[in-house]
Amino acid sequence: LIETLRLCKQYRMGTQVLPALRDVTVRVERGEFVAVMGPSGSGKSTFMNLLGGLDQPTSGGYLLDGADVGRLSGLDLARIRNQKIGFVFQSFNLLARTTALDNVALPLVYSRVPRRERRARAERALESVGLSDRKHHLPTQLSGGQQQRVAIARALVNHPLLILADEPTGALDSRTGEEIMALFERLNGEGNTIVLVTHEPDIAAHADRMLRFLDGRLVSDARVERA
Amino acid sequence: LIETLRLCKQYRMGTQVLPALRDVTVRVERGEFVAVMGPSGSGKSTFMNLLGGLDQPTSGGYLLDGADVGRLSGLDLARIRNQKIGFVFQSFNLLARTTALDNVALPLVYSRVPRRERRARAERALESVGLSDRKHHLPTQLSGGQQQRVAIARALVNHPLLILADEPTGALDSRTGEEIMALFERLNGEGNTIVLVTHEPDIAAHADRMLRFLDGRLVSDARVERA
Ligand SMILES: Nc1ncnc2c1ncn2[C@@H]1O[C@H](COP(=O)(O)OP(=O)(O)OP(=O)(O)O)[C@@H](O)[C@H]1O
Ligand SMILES: Nc1ncnc2c1ncn2[C@@H]1O[C@H](COP(=O)(O)OP(=O)(O)OP(=O)(O)O)[C@@H](O)[C@H]1O
Ligand SMILES: [Mg+2]
Ligand SMILES: [Mg+2]
Repeated sequence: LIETLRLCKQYRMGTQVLPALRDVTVRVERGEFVAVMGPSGSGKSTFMNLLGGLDQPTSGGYLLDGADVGRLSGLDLARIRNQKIGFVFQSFNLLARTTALDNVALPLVYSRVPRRERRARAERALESVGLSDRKHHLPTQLSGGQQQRVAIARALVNHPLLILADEPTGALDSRTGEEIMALFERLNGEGNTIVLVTHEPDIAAHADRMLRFLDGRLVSDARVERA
Repeated sequence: LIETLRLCKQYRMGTQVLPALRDVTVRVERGEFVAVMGPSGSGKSTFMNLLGGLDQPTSGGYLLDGADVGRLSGLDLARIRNQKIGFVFQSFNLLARTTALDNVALPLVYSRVPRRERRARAERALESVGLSDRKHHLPTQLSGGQQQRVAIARALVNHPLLILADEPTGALDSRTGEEIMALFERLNGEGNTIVLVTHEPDIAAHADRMLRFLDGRLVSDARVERA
């Protein structure tokens, strides 16, 4: 499903160049459950943003489902992102003036799903993360962990083939985190591909493969025994 | 240092009332290191916001260093907050258009510290969290964990007597998290009082006392053996 070839990302700070990602070559097959770990600043979110077509690499190649992401038009890329990929961002990226329900329904608006169906699917997604009773709340009226769960529901509402989750349990207590992981395992069991950044070993143990980053490089790629 | 008596916080949602905190009575002495745990939505951040005078209780009493916080004027309360309390917010609350250095120096601006001293102290605080080489970066140019460390540096720059840290290691990898905890232990060893929300047992193990919340109530208050 995912194939990268010597993917690099550099940020330019005035005259300085900051290499966030260096020559990352990796394949992720459909149905895999991949955990991504590494120290703060090691390139995990940068990697995720490139996988999701949310940013462009400085150099290197990237095939997503056979399509060369670098050569897709903005519209084609946006369509793939919206229909095939679910994102859970490290900082949630919820719309502040929008209710939980409408935040979750947002991907469906882009997909032109009819209003009634949008509502029903968004409600189901909120129910799957235990927030049925909070659908009309704004993000400011929710705890940190509740906001994170809204972000997770939004990532799942379009039934994406590929889920990119950047620290999806960072703001959650252990029990809620394990409930979310059970949800992700179920989705993986249904054939969805999951790439998940975490720095919690208990969370990573749910995956069947572990990528480790250090200073922008992929330093380790190992199968793991699933917990 | 902290004394609360039946502290309650209710949020009103139209005709609904949501009790975020219910009858919390607790004392925290100077020099204690207190961990606060509990499920998502159990009232931890609400409690922290009330302790820091950032929000008002619906009912109940609160003495901070002998002063009745509910009776302080806005100016007196702001002064106490700025000079005595360091905050690490769950969502960091960094100013987006401001460099790391200037974010860290902000409390010193309010304290009217001279510019040269502000800069020196902010640089030291950034050094203590391992971000000396990033002082001119904006929050958008920093990883999630790096932003969190800027927030921690800002909390410490005024040498506060009381540190209120709401999940200060949530976005950090384990090693960086333990480095931050070593820093907090050092500060506690110097007499500073620390109240820290976390859902990571390894982090909580650094404290000498544990408060547990559930559905807005303080359900457990226990001494722990420090790790
Ligand atoms: N501004 C607000 N308006 C309405 N309800 C709120 C508001 N802030 C918090 N709440 C609600 O109050 C309850 C307690 O929230 P709080 O943020 O204290 O929880 P928490 O223990 O910090 O959770 P988490 O671990 O998810 O951060 C939650 O149900 C939350 O939705
Ligand atoms: N927009 C940007 N401009 C400049 N530098 C950036 C930008 N985004 C990220 N960086 C830098 O690139 C490096 C990698 O960042 P990235 O966010 O990928 O790290 P991460 O592994 O996700 O870290 P964390 O665990 O703290 O979230 C870091 O040094 C970061 O400061
Ligand atoms: Mg990151
Ligand atoms: Mg909270």
